[in-house]
Amino acid sequence: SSSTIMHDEL
Amino acid sequence: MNLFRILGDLSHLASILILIRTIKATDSIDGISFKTQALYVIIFFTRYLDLLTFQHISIYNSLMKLFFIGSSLYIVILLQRSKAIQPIAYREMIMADTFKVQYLLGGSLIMALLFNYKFSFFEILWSFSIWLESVAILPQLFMLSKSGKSKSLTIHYIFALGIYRTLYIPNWIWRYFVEGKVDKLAVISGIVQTLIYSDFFYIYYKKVIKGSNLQLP
Repeated sequence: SSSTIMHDEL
Repeated sequence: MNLFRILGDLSHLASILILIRTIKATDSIDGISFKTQALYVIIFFTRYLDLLTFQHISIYNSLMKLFFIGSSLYIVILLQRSKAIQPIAYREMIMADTFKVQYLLGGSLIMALLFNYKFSFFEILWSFSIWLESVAILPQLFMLSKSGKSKSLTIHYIFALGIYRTLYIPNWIWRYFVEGKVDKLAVISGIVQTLIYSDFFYIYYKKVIKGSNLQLP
């Protein structure tokens, strides 16, 4: 869903 | 992905492999903080909950997340297993591991509630894991400072972890200039964490270069 922010770092 | 980020991730990976390999090869848990390792399990489980949403960023990203979750759990199991195999060493480890982690957990929760990108379950847990990671090494450093002796295992482990944290800073600088991207929470907590490690690095430098005894303030 769009409610989640994408964290692309580990 | 830039070079700093990849090298940072690889040194993070290396730190974990160093820890597992040494525990298995030497059959020793001497000098390891169980609390720090248990905190890492909490950190990876709370941060990588997004694996459940199936919003994959990349195969690399997902595989690394699975590795960090699996390996942190494996280390805790290895340490726990030594309770039966080496009861005296296990008891010594627990006795020396006196840092009050409830303050780290409570403090990280407060920081996560105050500072997050969104007041949602996933985002608060993500922020919690970021703050907790910034201080998770403290029980280990505290243990090292109390024993006053340097164990090559823990030194190599902390050193590789410190390199990982340090490399993330040029990674963020790179991303800011090249991608125009800033993850404020990651940067601030990352700087806190790097300062904690730099204290260790300073002591390590003094010990290695000047041959003095390892003692953390």
